[in-house]
Amino acid sequence: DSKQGNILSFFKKV
Amino acid sequence: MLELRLVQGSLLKKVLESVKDLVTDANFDCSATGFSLQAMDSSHVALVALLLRSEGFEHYRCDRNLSMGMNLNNMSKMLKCAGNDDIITIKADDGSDTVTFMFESPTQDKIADFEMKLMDIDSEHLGIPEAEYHAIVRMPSAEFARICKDLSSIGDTVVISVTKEGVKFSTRGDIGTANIVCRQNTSVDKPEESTIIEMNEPVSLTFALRYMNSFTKATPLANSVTISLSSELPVVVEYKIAEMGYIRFYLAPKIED
Repeated sequence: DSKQGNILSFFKKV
Repeated sequence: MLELRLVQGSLLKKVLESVKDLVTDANFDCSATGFSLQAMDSSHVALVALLLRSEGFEHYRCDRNLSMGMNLNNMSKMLKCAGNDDIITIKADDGSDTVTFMFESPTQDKIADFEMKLMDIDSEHLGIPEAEYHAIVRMPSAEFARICKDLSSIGDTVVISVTKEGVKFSTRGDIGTANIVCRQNTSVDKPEESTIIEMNEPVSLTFALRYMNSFTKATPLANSVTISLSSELPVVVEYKIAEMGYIRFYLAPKIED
């Protein structure tokens, strides 16, 4: 099974 | 004071059609560089980054950096009132809570202005680092759209794998499985019809087809699409906007539990 990744775990807020 | 005159107004219409189902509200940022937008979908799975460079506008006046919060569905409603051949001018005064879209017919015999209310949006701006990708695939945008549409009738996710054999799009669902392999093809006369695969190392990632299908709404903007894959990063699906900039969609992969 797979779960959906999240953009915020790759790109940080600036 | 902001005044941006875009002779090819249809580009802005197409941009809105390609993002309005992914993002509800977004800030459009205007600076000396250009007219840009960065926004995530409500579940933070996808991010869209748009740039229309100032040089691409016939007239570009932006006295100071301005961020305009817009409801994209409402903006789309207004831009749908512009003809495909119309020149579109975006106007806003400093401190105003409205933006005006002016539509001029090519023969100047019809001029319309639509004023839209702006909104305050708390948006998070994300830093997108320059990255080396394991593989970059350039292919006809219509071909990519067709593949995403076809696979979504079979399954919910697509596995995109790049090897030296080519790029493979696979899905599985209750009724069965599907695999579509596209090989490098540079022999065609028109460069926009070629498929070019640059691979530094093999890569295989799984994505939700619902998002991929949403990205393909940008197909009318460009003949080619570029898909950049890395096992450590969201995929980038990029449509170049002729002589003006780009629209890039970033999608976080599915991760094995």
